[in-house]
Amino acid sequence: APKGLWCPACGLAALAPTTQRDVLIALAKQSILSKLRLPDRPNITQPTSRGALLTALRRMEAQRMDTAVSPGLLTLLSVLCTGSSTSRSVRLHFRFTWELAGSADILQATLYLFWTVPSPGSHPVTVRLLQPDPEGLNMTVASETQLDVQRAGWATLDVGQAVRSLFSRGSQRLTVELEVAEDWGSPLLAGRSDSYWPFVAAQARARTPHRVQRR
Amino acid sequence: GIDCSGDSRMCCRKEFFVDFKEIGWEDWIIQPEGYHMNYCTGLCPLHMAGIPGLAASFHTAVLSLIKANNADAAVDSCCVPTQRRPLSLLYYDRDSNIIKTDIPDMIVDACGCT
Repeated sequence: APKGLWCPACGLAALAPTTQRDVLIALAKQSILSKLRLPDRPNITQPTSRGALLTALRRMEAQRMDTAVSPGLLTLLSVLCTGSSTSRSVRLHFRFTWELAGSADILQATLYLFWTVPSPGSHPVTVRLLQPDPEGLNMTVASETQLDVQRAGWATLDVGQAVRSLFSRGSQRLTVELEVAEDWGSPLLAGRSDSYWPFVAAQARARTPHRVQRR
Repeated sequence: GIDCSGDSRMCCRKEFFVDFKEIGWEDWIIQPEGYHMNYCTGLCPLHMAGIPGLAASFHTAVLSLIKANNADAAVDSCCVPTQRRPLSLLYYDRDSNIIKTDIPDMIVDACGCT
């Protein structure tokens, strides 16, 4: 309502400017959180390094993944969260958001890896996607792919099926195992700079909540 | 649409920017730096009525409120958004995943009288 008058719709007197500002900020917070279906603002315990984030966004742009052009579509980035390795194999763990599992359908998911090669020529690598067995005690192989790495650089692998099966089983963690034929150390450059960290980019469509029409 | 300026009491778009850093949200919202939560305010006298608006049903609801509160109010049109656009967000969720999405109709670009 203009200054000094009352609102013709609700009958309340106009608010003092500072009160009005507080009300508007509270409304802005509530509006964003409700549209993102978040009960509260997330507390970030493991922020991704800016280098890894910028690289991931740049790679996605290069792949023309401008998914956020129509309502309900979103892109999710899960950057490598932990990993372990032996002389001939590396295990990468990616964690996915819990809310997404129940409220969105995964349209596609791509694993991005930055290969490094010890010498010119082809280097066979076996990529296994692992998932916990029903008891959650052991890992079983969900899929296995044989690759021939010819040169250093970014490579992509379709992991859409594995991520969909992960969500359908209510799990949050995707484990990728890379096994190399000869003893060339880690096939990834990740350890040397966070700009080369592996990440998974998934496109998902938020499920619209079931609407009941009152007649 | 008209942007509010000076003491005009006519229907206009009021700019309002929420700076995420000011409200302590800059750690989980990566981009953008804030939210333009513009809103529509001001009166719609008869000669301005009829400019197409977005929420006719909203208009009906508000009108019935006005009549309930003040039967002799000479208002029969409301100042509502006529153009809106999405808010594009890049943010962390609770599991430190990074999500990029567009929330439709979050930013008011123009206002008009229904």
